[in-house]
Order: sequence, then C-alpha cells, then structure tokens
Amino acid sequence: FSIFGNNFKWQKRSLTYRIENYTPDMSVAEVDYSIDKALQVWAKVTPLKFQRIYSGIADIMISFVRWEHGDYNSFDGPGKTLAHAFAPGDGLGGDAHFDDDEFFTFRSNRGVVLFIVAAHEFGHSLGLAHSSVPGALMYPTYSYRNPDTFVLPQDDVRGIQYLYGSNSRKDPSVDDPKPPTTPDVCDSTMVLDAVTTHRGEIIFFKDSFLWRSYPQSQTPQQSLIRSLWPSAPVDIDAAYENRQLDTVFLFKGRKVWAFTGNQPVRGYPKTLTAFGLPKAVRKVDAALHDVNSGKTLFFVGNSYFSYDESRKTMEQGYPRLVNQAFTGLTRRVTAAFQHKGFTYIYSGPYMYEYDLGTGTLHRVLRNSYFLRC
Amino acid sequence: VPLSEVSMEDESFAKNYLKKFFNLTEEEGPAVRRGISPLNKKLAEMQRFFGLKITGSLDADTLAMMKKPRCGVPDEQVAR
Repeated sequence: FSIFGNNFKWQKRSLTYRIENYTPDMSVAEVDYSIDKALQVWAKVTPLKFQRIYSGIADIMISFVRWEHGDYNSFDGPGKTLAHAFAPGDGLGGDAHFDDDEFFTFRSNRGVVLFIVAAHEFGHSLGLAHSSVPGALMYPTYSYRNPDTFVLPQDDVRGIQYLYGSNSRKDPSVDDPKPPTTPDVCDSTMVLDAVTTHRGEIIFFKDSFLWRSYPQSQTPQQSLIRSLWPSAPVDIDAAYENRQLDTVFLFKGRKVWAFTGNQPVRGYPKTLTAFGLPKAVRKVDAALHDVNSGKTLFFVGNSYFSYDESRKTMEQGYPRLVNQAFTGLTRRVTAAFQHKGFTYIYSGPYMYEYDLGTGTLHRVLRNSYFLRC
Repeated sequence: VPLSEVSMEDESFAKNYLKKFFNLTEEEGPAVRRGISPLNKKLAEMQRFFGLKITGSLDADTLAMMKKPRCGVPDEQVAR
C-alpha cells in the first residue's frame, strides 16, 4: 500500500459525505446504497464513521460529472479514466468525482460496478494512494468484483489501519471473513491450481491470480487472471495449451473456457463431455497436453483419461491408475505441463519431472522450481 | 515492440498516460541525447509499478495495461 503522506489524513474520526447529484445509469436507491456500502468497507476496519448530509459542505462531496468540471482534472469520455478523488483536506480535499460518461451498474459487469469504483476512490478520500499489489482494492486499474462477496483485501486493511488504527468498536465475538491476500509465489508450501504454457510463456494459476514467466524475464509477472482474461473463472482446476489451435483451455467444475492470446474463443465455455469425459466426472484435477502424441491427459483423483485431440474422442482402456503410469506418484495430481520435452506433474508442494514416453521419473523438485524464487 | 515501430497515435497516448500518471515532464535539451530518455525511464517505472516485464520500451503488454479502465489519481505522488 502507499499513502499520500502523513499529514494527508483526517484528524477527526466522524466524517460527513453528501451526494450532490446522480447518474442516470442507476436508480437513486441503488446509488445511495452503493455509496454507503463503499464507505462502510473502510468504516468496518477503522474507528472512522460516516454521516450523510443533504445540504452544505461535507468532508466528502460526491458528484457525477463529465469532461472539464472545475478542478483542472478533466475526464475523458467513455473508458480510460473512470473517476478520481482528492486526498483529505479542506475544499476539494476528500471529494470524489465519477465520470458520468461511464456506464455504472449496481452489480453487473456489463458496465463498471459503482460500489467497486467508489470504494477505491474513498480510499483516496481517506488518504491512501495507489498500491502496486495486484488484487488490492487500491490497485489503479479496474477489474470486476462481485459486490455481494467483496471483502477488503489485506493490503488495503494494512494501509488504512496504518493511517487510522483498527476498529475499536468491532465486536470480537463476531468473526469477519479473513481479508484475501495476494499469494506469495515463492511460498514453498503453496499448492498451485494449474500450470500451462502459452506462446512460449509458462503461466501459473493460484486463486484469482496468475504469474507469467517468459524465458527472458527475471521474475514472473503477477496479475489478476481477469486482467488478462476478463471472462475467465478464478480458482480454476486445470489448464492446458493446444499449440496446433494456439489455444489455452481453462477448467473449472464441469465447464471449460478457451482463449487465444487474450481473446475468448467463440462457443465457450463448453462442458467436460465436449472433451470426451464421462458425465460422471464433475471436475478434473489437472490437464496435460502431450505435444508428441497429440493426446491430452485428464487427471481425476487417482486415475487419468487420455483424450485424442485429432479424433476428438476418449481413448479406449481409460481411465487408468496414475501410479501405474507414473512411478513415484502416489498423491493427487494438482497441475501438469510440458516444457522442453519433459513432463512436469505437480502433486502437493512437489513437482515430478518425467520422460512421458517411458514414464521414467528423472527428478523431484519443489513447486517453485520454475518461478525463479 | 520497440517504440519506433509503435504508431504515432499509440506513442502520443503513452506519453500523455505517463505525463498524467507518472509525472513525465517534457523532454528538452541535451539530456535526451545522453543515456536513457525520460520517456523510457518513465516507461520502466510504470512497468515496475504494474509488475510488467521491465523493458523501458512500449511493448504490447505495457500498452494493453495503459488502455485498461482505471482511476484518474496519479500513481506517482504528484498530488502531494
């Protein structure tokens, strides 16, 4: 997290806000609710309280404006800049302006969710600057989050409590949901959700995050899955790349999404049965596309299926037991991919390096082997 | 994709982005001829902030990040 500066914070704990006008995109009740909910995000974890006033000057004046609107910080039409706010202080200090050339929504991702944008801007109104932690609410770029399940991430909690302390009013007997954290890719105990290659990169998935490792890069580039693929699921089960199709497939539950580059492939998501898997299979643990044979292995529990991509059928004689084909593999497979002719199978915090043709186990490595920790 | 192969439009968009969010100031005088240009320096700063591959040049990922919808507050404490 970062702050504007130690003297850019409110000295009082009870702040006022006023909604000066409304966007035509949402009902008055929806705007009122979204703004109040966005302020409560911060009130919940600090001693701060917010009281709405309907006339006069409030600490936080909230308005929907377009282009030049009197603060020498013009908006720019649809897209690009969505809103801005000012650090605590007199006059414009604390005020939040929303670009009414955007299409604001109550909770759908057909536009931008006002609650999410407002919660971010009110972070500025209270003294937080932008965070460089992907996944933090104060990260500069917008990404859709479900307002009904939103929990202020840990980085933002740390930032606002650095300025104002924690919420002394909070009832210790009430268990709040734990703030989501941005996973540490070098945590050797971390179990990855999935790994795949794509256009020469290796992409690692965990929760709502991915890390892209380039052959030339020093450290893998972390970002939200949805900043690369907005329509993709999070917390996925498996992923693989079909190089002939130049396509990455992401699996979650019974559904499969497909992307080429950062574009979704038309006709997806499909169901697991479209990949030859029996209806009884409700999810796959990992997927591995074997470049040599053109077959894709789907790992489910302690067995695996083999899908013939060219004939688009499941091979006869499957499922088979994993430990019959892969020596030393006794636990559930969590991810798999191929790299420079070797097959890497993740199981728990370990990664097993195999020659898929012979099933020979070469090495047992840590999960973070490719993550340059 | 090195800067020289980027369209003029993208280059101008990138410059305005860096002026607005990373306090890029106009490039003048000999400083430009010596060492890394302010533009490339600011590009590297922006790439580091967003966890992008630090190339100092306007590559596709960097341009894609610049075009994402975002907050209008600068990422570098110009406001102070």
